Amino acid sequence: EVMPTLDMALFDWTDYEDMKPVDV
Amino acid sequence: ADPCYDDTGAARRCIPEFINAAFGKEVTVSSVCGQPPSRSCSVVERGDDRPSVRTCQICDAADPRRAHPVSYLTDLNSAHNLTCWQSENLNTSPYNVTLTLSLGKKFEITYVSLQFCSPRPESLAIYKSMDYGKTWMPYQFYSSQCRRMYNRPNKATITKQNEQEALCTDGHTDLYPLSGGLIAFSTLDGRPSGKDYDNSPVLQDWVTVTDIRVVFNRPQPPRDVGAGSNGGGRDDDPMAVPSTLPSYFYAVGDFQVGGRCKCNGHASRCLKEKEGRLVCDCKHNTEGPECDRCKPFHYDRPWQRANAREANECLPCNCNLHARRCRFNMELYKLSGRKSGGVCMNCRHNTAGRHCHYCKEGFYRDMARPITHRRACKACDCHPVGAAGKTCNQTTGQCPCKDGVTGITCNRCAKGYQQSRSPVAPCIKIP
Repeated sequence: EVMPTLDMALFDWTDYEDMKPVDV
Repeated sequence: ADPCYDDTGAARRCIPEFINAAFGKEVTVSSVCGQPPSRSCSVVERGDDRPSVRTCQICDAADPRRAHPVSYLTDLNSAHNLTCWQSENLNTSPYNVTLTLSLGKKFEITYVSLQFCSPRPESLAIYKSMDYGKTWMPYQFYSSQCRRMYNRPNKATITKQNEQEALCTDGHTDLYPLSGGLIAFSTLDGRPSGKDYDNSPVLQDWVTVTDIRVVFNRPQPPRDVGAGSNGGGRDDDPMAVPSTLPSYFYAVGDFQVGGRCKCNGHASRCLKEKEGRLVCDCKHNTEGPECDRCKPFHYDRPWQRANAREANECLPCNCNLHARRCRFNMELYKLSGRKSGGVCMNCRHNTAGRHCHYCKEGFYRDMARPITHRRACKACDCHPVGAAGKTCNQTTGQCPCKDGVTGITCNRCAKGYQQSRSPVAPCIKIP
């Protein structure tokens, strides 16, 4: 079973702005 | 065929041909007759038990038939047309006259010879320079009075301890022959390591010269030479020089320096550069006027002179086509059993290591390509959220994944996990 790739749009970046990739 | 390589292309020792390095070269002299015209007299042997005769000649630098210029020292030496350089008359002491020959390049010489048109000097010194005339060192002395003239013993013994010492000998200082006498200095003759020259850096240094200087210190003293300079014989023009006074001068017909252009076994010839300087035509990945260093990027082992057994060519560093520069490291060379000491510098194409033989941090090896390929190292491409770092396994490319994350780049949740909203723990266990 192949799992889907991580969807960057689903993450909540509120407390992790410094981790957020520029293209998200 | 290139003498520096054998039929299979393997390097082998090569040396330039043996030549008279003085031939055609300009010699600087401290004295030349004929400016203004002068008259000199000498005693000539006639052979067949006939008495010697005194003959006199005019030397006139302006008249080619009566000139004895310095160029005659190193021109073609023909027995049929012997041309002689001649000094001015030396009527009072000191009687020093100097000849200086610049070879313009390092040569390894085996002899220096002078063929005289006058009687040979009673005392003569030969000096050499290895630095284009900046410094000079004694090479050989000839005198019937070695101790008095040069403060050296006559015919000292040469041992392995003093092979680089100039000797003095009373040989070649006889008055006779009055003309045509030879002084020949063999640089290796009698020196113990001469038979093992390849392995004797001392003698290799001893025969290396850039310039040769010959100093005539004293002519033959007046002696009874039949109808010699004391008068009594024929004198072409007794009005010019009183026949009771000796007129000293030196005259040389041929000045030779036999040897080879020094290339340390890495060139078979020397060529003239654009500026006219003589340089070795270096092979075996060497360069320099005497092929005395390795070419850039050929530093895998230290430079060495070639010998009969080994060409000792300079070897290129092994950088797998990822670097253009390298340096030599003696420690690594010794550790490798004296096989390889090259260290690549500025590895490109994301490679690293002494030979640019592995991938630098953040890249992993693409095993489908050889290490020499410019894309042999691929970026790890670790997922910015799923991976715990940016550095992957350099062989497999596997990034370090956070808990519950899987995949080479850590871009998926593992089985039994699902994506969360937290970038810190992107995958959580399914309840």
